[in-house]
Amino acid sequence: FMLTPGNPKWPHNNLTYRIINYTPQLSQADVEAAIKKALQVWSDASPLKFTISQGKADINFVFVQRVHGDNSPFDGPNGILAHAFQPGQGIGGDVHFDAEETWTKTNENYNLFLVAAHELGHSLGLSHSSDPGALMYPNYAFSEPSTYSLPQDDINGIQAIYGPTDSPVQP
Amino acid sequence: FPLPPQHNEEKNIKTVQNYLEKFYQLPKIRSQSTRMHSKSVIVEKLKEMQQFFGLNVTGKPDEETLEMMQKPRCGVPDSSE
Repeated sequence: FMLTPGNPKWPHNNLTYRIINYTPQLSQADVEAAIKKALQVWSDASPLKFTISQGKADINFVFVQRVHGDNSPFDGPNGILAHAFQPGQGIGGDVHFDAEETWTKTNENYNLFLVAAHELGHSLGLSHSSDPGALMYPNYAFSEPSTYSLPQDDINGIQAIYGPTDSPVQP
Repeated sequence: FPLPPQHNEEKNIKTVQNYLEKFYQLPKIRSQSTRMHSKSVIVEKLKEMQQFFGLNVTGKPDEETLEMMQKPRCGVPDSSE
């Protein structure tokens, strides 16, 4: 695993999130379920807790396309699927999905849960891993969401930043 | 119809340039003369990319490198600014 240069991290373990908009390709409930599951992947492996917020939130999820005001335009279908910002104020922690991708809850390209889980790694302070089996590997690869468990490389990464989970059951 | 080879080559150069600019902080190459000066930088950046992905470290945009560059991926750079 690799940490984001400068080792940015959230100063508190109780983080808030907000889903700003949705993709028309999935129901709102499916988007919410995918993001909740993506958050859970990281909260199960660390002392972090995530709470939904209707107002200002640490992590905002948004579907946008092409030029969208952050100097990192999306490129339409395929290519770049999403990006996220390292922990910090304002845009920090935010996750942007390319609205022109096909988003799914199945094994068809591209599964929203898997992309959201990867991007959240950046939101929490992880950089890309060179381990092809890691969630933080930069290229998209499908894994079955219903049986998904965070790879050890990513567990090591998140615990290097925030320490082990408070739960007596370690991942 | 298959494209003439020089078109493929030009397309590959563009692919490599765009990829390295986006993900490996390759400075923007604006002219032919800058491109000549930047050749060694491109080779170094290509080697960095190939090493990261566990490819053969040749510094050349071979088939497996180009294939890797065309895979769908996260937009966050692999190396920091």
